[in-house]
Amino acid sequence: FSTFAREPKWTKQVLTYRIVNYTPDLPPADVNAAIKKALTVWSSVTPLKFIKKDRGDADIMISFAAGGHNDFIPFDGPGGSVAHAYAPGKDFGGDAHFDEDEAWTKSTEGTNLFYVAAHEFGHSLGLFHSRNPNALMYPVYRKVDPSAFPLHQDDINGIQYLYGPSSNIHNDQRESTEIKDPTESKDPALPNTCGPNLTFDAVTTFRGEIMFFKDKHFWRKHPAVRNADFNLISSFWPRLPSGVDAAYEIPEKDETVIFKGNEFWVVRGDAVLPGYPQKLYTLGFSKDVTKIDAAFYNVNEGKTYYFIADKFWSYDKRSQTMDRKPMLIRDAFPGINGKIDAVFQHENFFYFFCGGKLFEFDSDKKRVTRLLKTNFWLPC
Amino acid sequence: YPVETRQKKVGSMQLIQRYLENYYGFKKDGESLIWKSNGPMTQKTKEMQEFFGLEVTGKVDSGILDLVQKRRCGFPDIAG
Repeated sequence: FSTFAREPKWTKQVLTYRIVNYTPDLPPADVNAAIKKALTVWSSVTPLKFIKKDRGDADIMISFAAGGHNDFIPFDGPGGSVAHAYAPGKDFGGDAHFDEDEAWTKSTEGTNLFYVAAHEFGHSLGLFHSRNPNALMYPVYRKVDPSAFPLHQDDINGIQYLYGPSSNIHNDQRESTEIKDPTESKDPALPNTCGPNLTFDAVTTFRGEIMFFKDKHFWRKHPAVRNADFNLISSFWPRLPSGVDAAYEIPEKDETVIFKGNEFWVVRGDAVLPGYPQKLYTLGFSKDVTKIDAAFYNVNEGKTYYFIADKFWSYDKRSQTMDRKPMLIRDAFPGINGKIDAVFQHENFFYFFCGGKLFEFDSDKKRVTRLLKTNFWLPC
Repeated sequence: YPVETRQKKVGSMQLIQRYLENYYGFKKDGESLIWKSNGPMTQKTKEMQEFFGLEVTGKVDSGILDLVQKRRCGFPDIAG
């Protein structure tokens, strides 16, 4: 492996990326999935984490363009140069450009987007070309099995030379092939992703993905991608506590509110906004409300719902008013009874986690449409 | 018939020259190039052969012709 001159690399572990425009060759969901998978290749063997942004600046700006595209390396039509990316740094540092004149695919036909993206993101993270013909960072494109793990040991040596190994067992695909001695681990046993009795502390949408919080960790899942990442909460937000109670996202503000006990934090990406935590009563609750069980923001109504025991309050952002009195959950959401562990909205459905059950509630028909397992959203 | 072979050869040479310019920092100095045994193009061809683990001759051969026609990353192999 080799690095760029003076070894430029990112000094932070959580990086943002944004897909500025999309190739018409593939559905946007497939482009999202290929890019996420390509980044996961590198996060699985380093402490790095990647957060997707839908607007504004990001560390790694990803775009498709043909011919000249405002930098010094114009593309050359079909074939030849298929993509390029810049070393870590400000402005266009880390950015990856893909030649729109290629036929981008997710198969072995044409030019496989996942494979090329994984190579270019190696540059975005600070790796230069490798002379090893079996390495991902070898400059010549070759047909590979897109479903195989593309990193060669040469690539792993290179990226870990810059950033060190992964700190997370689940995320380190190579390490996961090692059989570890369970008595060795100091942490409590990790939750069994596919256990029948899996419950969650909180669930929320987060920049196009879904986050499932449990004790010190959370699963991150893109609805269109089969795999789920498993991370420590502290690796994203060092100041947040473990064992949170509730969480909801307000997409139009790019803010996610996270609750524990009688306090709540607001985060934007990997940053906790200044001035938090604040107390629950600042939201309009009476002082005797010391904890909430679950919450979600209905993007269609502009209303936030807060669930406590068998009742809920709602806050209407248009009238900026909170319900004076709570309502019974079963009156507004027929079929949903008792305490709620977590809830989130996906399209026109609300997903209520109650103990070992997951209820899918159709917000238009106002009724439960399916009874699911709590691990329905995870790759089990 | 020889004319056609000559045209194809010139085409290949231009492709190789552009490849060396794009990825090996070759700078054209205006004089006729390829047959100067120790000219800049020969040097750059050697660098390319060395990078790809080919036999280092400085001469354009089928290995080089094959490589320059493959899809690849647009970033140079030799830092400018």
